[in-house]
Amino acid sequence: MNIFRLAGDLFHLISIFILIHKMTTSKSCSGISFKSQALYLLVYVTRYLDLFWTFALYNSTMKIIFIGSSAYVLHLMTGPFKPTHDPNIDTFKVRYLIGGAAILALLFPYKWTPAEVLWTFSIWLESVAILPQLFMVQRTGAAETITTHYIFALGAYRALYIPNWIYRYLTSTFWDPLSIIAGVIQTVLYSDFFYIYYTKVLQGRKFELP
Amino acid sequence: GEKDTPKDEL
Repeated sequence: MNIFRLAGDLFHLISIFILIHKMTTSKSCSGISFKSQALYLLVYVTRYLDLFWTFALYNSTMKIIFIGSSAYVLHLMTGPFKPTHDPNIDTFKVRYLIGGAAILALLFPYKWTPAEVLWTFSIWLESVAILPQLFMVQRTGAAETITTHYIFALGAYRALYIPNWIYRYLTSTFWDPLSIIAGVIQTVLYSDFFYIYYTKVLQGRKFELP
Repeated sequence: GEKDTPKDEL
């Protein structure tokens, strides 16, 4: 474990806290993409199957938190706060994201075992899972400030994994090319959001697309 | 570097 990965996981927890806090205090899930939230549950369920055969206090705790919280968010969006969910602006075609990740998982896993193929699927799916959310913000042209903090923290989590991978490569020749390639793509997909977030939200202005 | 990943990352 290193400081970069610890900070990344912390940002991941923070993003989940911000999201649930926003939904429970405003009693609304407006501006949140249900499709992205559903993709995240799929990412965690397909990646953390090893909960059943490996145990590490830190990793297992986090995996349970991520699976549990993403299921809880979906419950909130389909249950109490369903009236505030507008599916007409959540229109990204996730079948292409799932299909693309599945093809890459079948073509280039580290090993052709069910666990490895599902893990690879999860890595590729996570790299694009934010697209429905970013697409929704693009379509509405703006986002609540709290929602932009959520997206920022979520983007920062995987962005911090990049120095973690560099650190691990330099100190222990640990090398996971699939995670690195997908992690870089994931972070690049946030780049225009990061730019607007930095130039607008951090200057105290509302998040509005030009 | 080692390609086999021990899956010790989240």
